[in-house]
Amino acid sequence: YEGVNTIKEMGRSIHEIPRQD
Amino acid sequence: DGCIQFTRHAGDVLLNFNRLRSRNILTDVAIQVDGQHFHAHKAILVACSGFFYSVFMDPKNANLSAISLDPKVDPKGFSILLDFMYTSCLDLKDSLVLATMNTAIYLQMEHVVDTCHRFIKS
Repeated sequence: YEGVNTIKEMGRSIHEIPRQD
Repeated sequence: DGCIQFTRHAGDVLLNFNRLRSRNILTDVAIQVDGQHFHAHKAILVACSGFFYSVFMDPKNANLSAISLDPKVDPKGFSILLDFMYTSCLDLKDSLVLATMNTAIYLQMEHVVDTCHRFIKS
């Protein structure tokens, strides 16, 4: 995705599965 | 046109897979190594190891849910490589680097073998 219009988002991308419920 | 690239995505996905492994959620294979048992996800094993790729790509092994490795495989070396598959971190202690390298040879993880070899030479 190294296209000319690539904006880099440094933050978390998805939910985090907890170590236990 | 363009896209927003989430630079952390690959790491976030792998961390979630490791959380699933530690909670034994959606794990679909048990690996037995010299008496020790490890639960894992076939997809991760196949993605990381040429050996597991050849095992699970074989149609007759499609429903395999348990596999025993050759007794010569060191369980500590296997454990280090399984953690590497799920974290991208290769734990290298002097006392275990040879066992780790030999296990990586068995699992057909050439890049890890090369790295272990360079570490031993250094």
